[in-house]
Amino acid sequence: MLPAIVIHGGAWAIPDNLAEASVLAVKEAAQRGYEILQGGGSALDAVEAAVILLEDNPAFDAGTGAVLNEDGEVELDAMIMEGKSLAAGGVCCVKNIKNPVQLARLVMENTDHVLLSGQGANTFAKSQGIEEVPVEILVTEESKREWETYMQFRKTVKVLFRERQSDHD
Amino acid sequence: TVGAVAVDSNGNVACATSTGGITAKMAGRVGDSPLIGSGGYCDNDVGAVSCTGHGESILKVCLARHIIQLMADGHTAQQGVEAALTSMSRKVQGTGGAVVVSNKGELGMHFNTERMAWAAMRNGDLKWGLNPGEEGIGVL
Repeated sequence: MLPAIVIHGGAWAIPDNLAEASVLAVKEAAQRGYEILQGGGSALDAVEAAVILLEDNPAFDAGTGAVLNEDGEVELDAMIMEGKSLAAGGVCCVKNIKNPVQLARLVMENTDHVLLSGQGANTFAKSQGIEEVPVEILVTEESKREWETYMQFRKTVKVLFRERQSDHD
Repeated sequence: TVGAVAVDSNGNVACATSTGGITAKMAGRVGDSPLIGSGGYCDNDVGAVSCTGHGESILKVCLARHIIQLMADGHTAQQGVEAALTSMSRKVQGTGGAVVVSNKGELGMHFNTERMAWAAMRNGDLKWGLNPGEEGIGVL
């Protein structure tokens, strides 16, 4: 069986200033995951490693590069699943976690549950030895500027964003 | 949003999806990304899917599970992802994209947004794209 991996970096109206970085990052993630597969690693390890690489890249809003909600806070969501036993894990509205996909895998492997949310997810993270990081680590200056613009011109910007398909996750 | 799907040399498939949401979203709002069947799904009998796009639209149609079902019913990976996104657009006017790998290593990717950065590796070959219809081939 020939291993294979496919990566995406989000479907939306990617602006030109993020285009090159986005493509380079998904290429690197594909290569990273493929190296794991080529070395005999599992599909689960490959997708986790690839997504961690993308979470650590501020060109994307997952992990580092996260956007801010209306309260000016970061809320991150992630899931992971494997196809042999349909085991799955997810976290939502988790705060100040650098790699939510890693936490999702711990939910899958170390609990009887599929999805943990909010403070419960953060408490579970702590129990698993995953430290919270300062919000400044996750949020870029670009994310702050975008949030400030949105909050200042909320109604107008909302219409413009919808037209630009930027109201996507 | 970012995501990945893979099949390993033992024929096991997996998927993962991660997101920071939408700027100035309502506190507590959750989109498709962490939810099994919407933001991602996989089954060794069929393949693996990771989705991206307008979360509420993807949630309404359980996009990842829909793609897997279409593949189980005989669609190829590429046919499945295209048909499911067309269906989502028609039913809820939602846009997005998805990447797919079948349990046989067949690849699929499609989007009905302006752009989606994607890359794939199989048999040592790297493919990538950003704009509709674009496919680059080569090394990193």
